[in-house]
Amino acid sequence: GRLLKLTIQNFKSYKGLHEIDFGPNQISFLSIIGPNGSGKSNLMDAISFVLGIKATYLRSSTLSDLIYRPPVDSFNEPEINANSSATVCFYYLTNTDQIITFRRSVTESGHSSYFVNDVVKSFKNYRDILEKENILSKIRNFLVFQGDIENIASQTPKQLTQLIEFVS
Amino acid sequence: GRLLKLTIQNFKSYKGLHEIDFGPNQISFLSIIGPNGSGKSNLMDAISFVLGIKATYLRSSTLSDLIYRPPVDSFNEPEINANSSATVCFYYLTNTDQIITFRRSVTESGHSSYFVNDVVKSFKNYRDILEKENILSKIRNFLVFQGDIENIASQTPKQLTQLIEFVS
Amino acid sequence: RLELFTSAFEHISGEIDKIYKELTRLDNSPAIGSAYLTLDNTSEPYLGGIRFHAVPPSKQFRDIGQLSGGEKSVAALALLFAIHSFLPAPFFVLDEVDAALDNDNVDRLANYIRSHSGPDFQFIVISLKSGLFKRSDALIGVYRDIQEKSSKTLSLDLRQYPEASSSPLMI
Amino acid sequence: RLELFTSAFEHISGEIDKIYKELTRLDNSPAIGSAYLTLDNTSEPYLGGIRFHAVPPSKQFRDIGQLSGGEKSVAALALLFAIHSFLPAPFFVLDEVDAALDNDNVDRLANYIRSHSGPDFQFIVISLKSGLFKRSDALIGVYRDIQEKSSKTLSLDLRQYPEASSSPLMI
Ligand SMILES: Nc1ncnc2c1ncn2[C@@H]1O[C@H](COP(=O)(O)OP(=O)(O)OP(=O)(O)O)[C@@H](O)[C@H]1O
Ligand SMILES: Nc1ncnc2c1ncn2[C@@H]1O[C@H](COP(=O)(O)OP(=O)(O)OP(=O)(O)O)[C@@H](O)[C@H]1O
Ligand SMILES: [Mg+2]
Ligand SMILES: [Mg+2]
Repeated sequence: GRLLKLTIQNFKSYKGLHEIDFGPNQISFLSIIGPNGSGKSNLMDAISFVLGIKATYLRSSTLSDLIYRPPVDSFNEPEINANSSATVCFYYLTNTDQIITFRRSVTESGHSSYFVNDVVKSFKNYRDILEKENILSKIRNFLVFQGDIENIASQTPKQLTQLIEFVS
Repeated sequence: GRLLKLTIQNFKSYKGLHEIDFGPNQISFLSIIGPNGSGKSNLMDAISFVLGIKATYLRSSTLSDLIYRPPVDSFNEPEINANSSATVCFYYLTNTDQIITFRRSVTESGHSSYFVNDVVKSFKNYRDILEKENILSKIRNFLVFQGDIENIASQTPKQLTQLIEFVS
Repeated sequence: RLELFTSAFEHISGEIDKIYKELTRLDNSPAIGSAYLTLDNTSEPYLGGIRFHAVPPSKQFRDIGQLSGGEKSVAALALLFAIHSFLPAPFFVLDEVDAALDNDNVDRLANYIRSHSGPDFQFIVISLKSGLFKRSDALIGVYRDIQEKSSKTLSLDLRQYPEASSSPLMI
Repeated sequence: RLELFTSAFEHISGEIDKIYKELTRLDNSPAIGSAYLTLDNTSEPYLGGIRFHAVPPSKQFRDIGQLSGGEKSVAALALLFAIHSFLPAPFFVLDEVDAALDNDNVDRLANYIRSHSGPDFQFIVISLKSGLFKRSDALIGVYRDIQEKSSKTLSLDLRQYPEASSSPLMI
């Protein structure tokens, strides 16, 4: 299968609705570029978020930190959060040419909801459907977050065994 | 003051004697370049070692790991250590145009010895002389090891207080 | 359980050496790298640890902790790609994995991605180094719209510029 | 004790904003960054914590943990240079501190080093990015001598090549 499109709404530094197209079939090597602080890692966080990854792996302490916060003029003012939720939707093409949409949104209170083809699902169910496509958000063996690459080589023998056990 | 010259003998990947000249007075911005694994960070480790920094900050578990180890052909062979010690010497020019040589060597057993102008000193004494030149190897505020830069910004408030207290 | 574990281990251990050699192949020298996994407990491997060894070309065996920053990144990538070969996720997202790599290693990584990506294996790579991103099929440019106080994205299909050097980005 | 601490804190806190502004100055925009330190316990500061805040240009106040990788590196460099201004060590050794920086930030760092280094403040910088090392006075090239199985070094004085572009390294 392959990743077709991503839509992001009020997620981290992305205010309002944004659509990112991953291009036709022949595009298999895609680079994300841009200056420091522009929002590249936030894009990876959006992809990870919609796959069910926890907030702590997304450089945030709570899920509500993921919601776009409008800038405030001084650091004393309490942030009035104009948006009460953040949503990411992921369009996926299976090997049998079927399109599945995975959607996750989070509210100000930190409550997540998961949808597959617009039908609400439990987190467990959602993850099982992803696992059928070999997308294992439990072990994240296909996601390398910024700064993590060197830690992967220095894992302890115990950690490596766990990883191989998981994969098998 | 300024750093004039460094001599390295059997330290990490530097076999035998090597001399690195930091150039005349007008050279104040010096870059160390070279491919991955060539020995750039080992050079910084040599500078840190001669300033009295512990082995754990030099990516090594024991001081004897710092001694050049000749390659072995298979990983079963015990490493016969041709060199029984590693030495680094640091030529420093003070503000009053005096040259001081700081030297540190370590033996296979992990025993360090310290010399200032070829006179043996205790570690404490050695460090005190360095501190007169504002070289504080206790807080290492002038050394940034590979990969450490981002951790410096994310220190806890307590750590920052300790740092400022030390400096004052 | 033993069977599953052993088949995964055998496969990954077999692949890792091939992949590591591809990621460390030197153009002008016969020296080659090698990488392998060893088991602490061979009878019940899932109870013991697994050790990962990577030896760069013309270097000798050393504990993985003694490799340089760049050498470690290359070893880690080989491990990830080897695990992927056993259980292929449809895509990879890599965020500045090239930060510690010198230009030769960046080239070799770009070559590896170019030759292994395909309709069923997408690479999404965040990078600051033109040596890597100029080799991709398409770019997503991210910028900050100061008026809107929001991140924005643009897309550019690089396939229309046959030679990277002629692309509008001057990369 | 209080006096010593306060004088160090006041000095460093005063400098950090100036240095951060210099490291984040944008060529084509009036927006400026700002950085400051705040005390948790103002009466006996050495008993409380110190918080470091850095706000990139045209961005708003956020916890330092929410900055991007590159933004954090720049903030950390500002803090280091501010501490140095209070207690000047004769030299700095920086090992690939530019790894997460984009080309503009690399330029600004090179400018900062160029204008602050001098006979009493030597910068020794390890870098893989030509944008940084081509600006230095001299280079130490490190290579691995395969026959000898040892690292070796070469020196090159860049001052003899007025324009970086004409130097033999083609950097
Ligand atoms: N909830 C939020 N609302 C608005 N902005 C946010 C939110 N969370 C994070 N940000 C902003 O996003 C920016 C960081 O973006 P990101 O980490 O994606 O940058 P980047 O492009 O990866 O940069 P680098 O190249 O330095 O790694 C920060 O400046 C941060 O303040
Ligand atoms: N005691 C030792 N004897 C011989 N070689 C050693 C010793 N300790 C470390 N090495 C070797 O030194 C090499 C690492 O060098 P170093 O970390 O300086 O590289 P580097 O130039 O900084 O590379 P990078 O650009 O990837 O950071 C390793 O390959 C390691 O095996
Ligand atoms: Mg980033
Ligand atoms: Mg290094």
